Amino acid sequence: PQLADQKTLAKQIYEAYLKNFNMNKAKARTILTGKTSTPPFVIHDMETLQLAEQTLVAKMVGSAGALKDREAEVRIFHCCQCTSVETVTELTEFAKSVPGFSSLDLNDQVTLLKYGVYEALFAMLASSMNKDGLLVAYGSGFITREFLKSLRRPFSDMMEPKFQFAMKFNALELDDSDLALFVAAIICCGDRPGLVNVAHIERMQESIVQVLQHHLLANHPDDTFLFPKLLQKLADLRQLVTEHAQLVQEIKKTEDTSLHPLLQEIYRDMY
Amino acid sequence: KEKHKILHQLLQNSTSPVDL
Repeated sequence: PQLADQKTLAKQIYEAYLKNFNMNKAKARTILTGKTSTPPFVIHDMETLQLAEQTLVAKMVGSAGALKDREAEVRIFHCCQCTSVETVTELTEFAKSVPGFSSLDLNDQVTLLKYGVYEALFAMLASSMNKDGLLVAYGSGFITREFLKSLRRPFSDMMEPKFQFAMKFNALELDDSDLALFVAAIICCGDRPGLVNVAHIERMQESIVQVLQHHLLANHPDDTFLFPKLLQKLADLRQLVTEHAQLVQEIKKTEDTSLHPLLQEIYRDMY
Repeated sequence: KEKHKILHQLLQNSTSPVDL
């Protein structure tokens, strides 16, 4: 009966993942490997960026909006924020579908999201990346790693650490069923600062991590060390988020850019 | 609670538009 419970939990979490996230690894890989009828529009310089803004991301940039005359770095930073806000919204809905999450103390739910969403976001971002770039605008565009690196500092420092993480993470060859459980494990984490009902969350975490471990053994029988490798990735993600939060604070201090109120809430007093 | 107003909103509403 315990095994049956585990299978049910794995299935519920995987279904919630497929339902709530607009992009997933299977979709992203189909596009990145050229198996779609229309390949993504490649953004590799200022000219192609402008073209993409006029067509793919017109809504985000607001062609007639306040950002029209701002420099490319600021416009790209703004686009990153829009995507982040959307993903945080999706992650919130996903978390609510994880069995047990909604019955947690509301303040604890907030704490789990505050500390978990960026780790989850960067883990999932890897699905949309290859060594040369990153899918954007729901997979209709592809922005090159070189172009992102060529932006002026500090904006050029934003994505390179995520690419470096993604290349190592993608080498583990997880599929969406693995990622769904991994993202759930990131969110249901008992050692986030300020949690009230730690015991309740630790019980949830334990069952999710156990399901993840069994699922990996069944889904990747040739890689017996995949589970410990993934546990290490949890620590790497925490470090990646800490560095990202510092960079965003620096940008906020030195650049004339606004930060979305939802993201401000998440970053405020984070680490 | 005030410090995380939008996160609270997102958790309590099924979907809420989060515009810049």
